[in-house]
Amino acid sequence: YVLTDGNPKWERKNLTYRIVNYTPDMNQADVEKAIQKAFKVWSDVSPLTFKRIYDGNADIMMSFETGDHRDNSPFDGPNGLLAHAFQPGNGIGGDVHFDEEEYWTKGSNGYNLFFVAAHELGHSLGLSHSTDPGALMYPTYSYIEPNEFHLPQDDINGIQTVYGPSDNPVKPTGPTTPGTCDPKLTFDAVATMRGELLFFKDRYFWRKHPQMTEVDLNFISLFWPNLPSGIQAAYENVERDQVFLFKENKYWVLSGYDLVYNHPKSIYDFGFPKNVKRINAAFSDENSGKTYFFVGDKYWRYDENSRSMDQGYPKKIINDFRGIGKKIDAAFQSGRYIYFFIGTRQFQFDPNVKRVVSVMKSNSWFNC
Amino acid sequence: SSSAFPVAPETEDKVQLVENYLQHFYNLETDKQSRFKNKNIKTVTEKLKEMQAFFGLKVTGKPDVDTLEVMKKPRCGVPDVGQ
Repeated sequence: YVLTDGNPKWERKNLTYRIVNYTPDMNQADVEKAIQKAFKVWSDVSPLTFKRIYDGNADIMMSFETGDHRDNSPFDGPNGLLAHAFQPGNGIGGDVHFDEEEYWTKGSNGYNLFFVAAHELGHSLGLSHSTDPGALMYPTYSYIEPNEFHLPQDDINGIQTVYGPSDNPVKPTGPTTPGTCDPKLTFDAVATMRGELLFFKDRYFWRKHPQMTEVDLNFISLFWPNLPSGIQAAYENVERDQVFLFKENKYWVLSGYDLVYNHPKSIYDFGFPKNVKRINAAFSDENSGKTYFFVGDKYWRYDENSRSMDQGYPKKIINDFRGIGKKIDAAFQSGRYIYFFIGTRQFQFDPNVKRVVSVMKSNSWFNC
Repeated sequence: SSSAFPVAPETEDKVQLVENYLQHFYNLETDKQSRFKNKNIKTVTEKLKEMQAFFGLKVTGKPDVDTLEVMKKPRCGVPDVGQ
C-alpha cells in the first residue's frame, strides 16, 4: 500500500457523503446500494463511519461527470480513465467523480460501480495506488464478483496505518496476493490451453507462454467473471479445443477462451460415484484420448471418445504412478512427461519408464 | 523507399500513448514544461522504467508489448506517483 504524499487524512472519524447525481445506466437504488457497499468496505476495517446526507456540502461528494468538468482533470470518454477522487481536505477534498461516459453496472458487464467506488474512496481517505496487483488500490480495473469481494490485506494495512484499527474486537483480515517466486507457492490446478500453461491459485491464475520468459498474474474473474475462485482441477482436451475446470462436484468448460454457457454441470456426468465430492487434479493424454482424474489416493480414467469412464477404475495412484503420493494438487501433460504438483514440489513422471525422473519446485516454470 | 519515412501512423500512436500516459500518471514533464528537449527524452525512458517497476513489468525503459498492454487497460485517473 502507499499513503498519499504528505499523509493527508480526515481529522474526524464520522464523515458524511452525498450522491450529487446519478447515471442513467443504473436505477437509482442500485447506485445507492453500490456506493453504500463501497463505504462499508472501509468502515468495516477502520474506526471511520459514513453517513449519507441529501443536500448541502458533505465531506465526500460523489458525482458523475463528463469530459472537462472544471477540476483540471478532464475525463476521456468511454474506457481509459474511469473515475478519480481527491485526497482528504476541505472543498473538493475527498470528492469522487465517475466518468459518466462509461457504462456503469452492478454486474460484470461494463464497469462495476461498487468496485470503482470502493477504489476511489481509498483515495478519498488518504491512500494512493498500491503496487500489489491483488490490492483494491491497484490502479487498473479488474472485475470481482461483489458478493465474493473481501478487502485485501494490503488495503486493510494501508487504511489502518492512517486511521488505526477498527473498533471491531475481531481483527479483520483479507486475502493476500500470492508471490510468483514465493518458494512456498502451491497451486490449486494447472492446465494447458492452446499452447500456454495456466496455473490457478485462489482468485488468480498465472499465464505462461512457452516463448516468453515473463508470466503474468491475472484475476480469474477478469477473463471469466462467472468462474469461481479456488478452481481445484483443470485439464485441456486439445482435440476439441476445450478446457475443463472443476470445483467441488461441479465443472465448467472453456471453448477456446470463452466460457460455455449452461454451466456449471455435475461431475457425475463423467460417471463418478456419488461418494466422490471433488477432483484434486486431472490431465488428459492427447494421444490416447484418455483423461486421468485424481481423487485422494485413487485415480479414474475417462475415455474422451466414448465419453465414458473406463472399466476397472478407480485404481490406486501409487500402483501405476510410482513415486507419486496421494492428494495431488494439480497435474498436466506436456510432451512425453506428466507433471504432478504436490505442495511446493513438482514431480516429472515419465510414463514410458513408469517412474519420476525429476523433482522440481512447483513454480519452476516461472523462471524465478 | 525507406520505411523509416514517413513515420508509420501506428508508431506515432504508440509514442502519443506512452507520452500521454507518463504525463498523466508519472509526472512526465511536457515539452512546454521542460527546458531542455534532450532531457525530456531521457526522462521518458526513466519514467517508463518507473511505470514498468510499478506494474511489476520487465524494466526495459522501452514501450514493449506488455507495457503498452497495461497502458491500454481501463484504470483510475489518479496519478500513480506524486500528487
